[in-house]
Amino acid sequence: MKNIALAIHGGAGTILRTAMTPEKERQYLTALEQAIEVGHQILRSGGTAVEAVIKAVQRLEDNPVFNAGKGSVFTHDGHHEMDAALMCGRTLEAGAVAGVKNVRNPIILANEIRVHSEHVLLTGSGAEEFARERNLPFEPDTFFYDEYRYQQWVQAQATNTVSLDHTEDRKFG
Amino acid sequence: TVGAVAVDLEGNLAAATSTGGMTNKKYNRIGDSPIIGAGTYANNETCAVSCTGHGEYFMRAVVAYDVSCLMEYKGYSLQQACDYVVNDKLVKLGGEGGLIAVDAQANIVLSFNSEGMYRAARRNQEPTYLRIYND
Repeated sequence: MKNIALAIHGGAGTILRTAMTPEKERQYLTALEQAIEVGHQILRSGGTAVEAVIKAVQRLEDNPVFNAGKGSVFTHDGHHEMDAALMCGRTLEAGAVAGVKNVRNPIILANEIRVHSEHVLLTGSGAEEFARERNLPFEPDTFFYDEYRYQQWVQAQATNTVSLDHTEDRKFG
Repeated sequence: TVGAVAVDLEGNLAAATSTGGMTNKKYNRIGDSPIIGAGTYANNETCAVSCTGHGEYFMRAVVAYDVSCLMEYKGYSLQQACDYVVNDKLVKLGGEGGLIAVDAQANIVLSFNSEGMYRAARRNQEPTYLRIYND
């Protein structure tokens, strides 16, 4: 039997170690464990690597503790713009999407672009139009609202900085 | 940013990355995540890679494809390729972040030069590896 393997990440912009509480740590580790189990189960049952990475990322997108999908950070104008990409190592087919709003799972859209279009990367309103044509779910702005992300945005606006994921002491002004 | 890389029973690889970008970003800024070869790349002959970090540096360094190229053209192992790109090349550029990668032999590398990276991995029936910081 061949080997199977799955790895996931939830971003390198972690909460500072000094600010991490046991409760928060458990929350992050549980979320990671659930996502890896979803993908690994697919691999164990003979599913493809493409299916496994899509489902694992979808699970992470649905968890607001990570900066993707539902947990996406606020842009300068108070919206959420999301990007995603997917590549198959066997066929070298790739699909990607950038700057989309209100699409529930951008990774699903990236895969739809890979499978159902002759393009690799679609952006903005055009990508959203393609998502509607493929009947992908959209969510209202309230779905993407998170109080922690909102406070990050308020602080960033006050200091006119741009910050990476959770990291609160390293900003790019 | 979130991401996943995998190798299946057929030895096929895949990589996926998704992100909400940077807080308070303007001008429709796009990072490395949706750029094939920069933040996301997969090739059965080499590896599958998903990146996370300060995207502008990852784009300049073409990080994901660079890992693959080091394996293909210089014969580096997955570990050697990731270590060089993340801890040498990226550091010299000033880029902070990391990546996850897997090859067709199910070798896994979780490499980062930041204080931490939310990460997990599982190979075959081995226990799940879960970490946040550089412990």
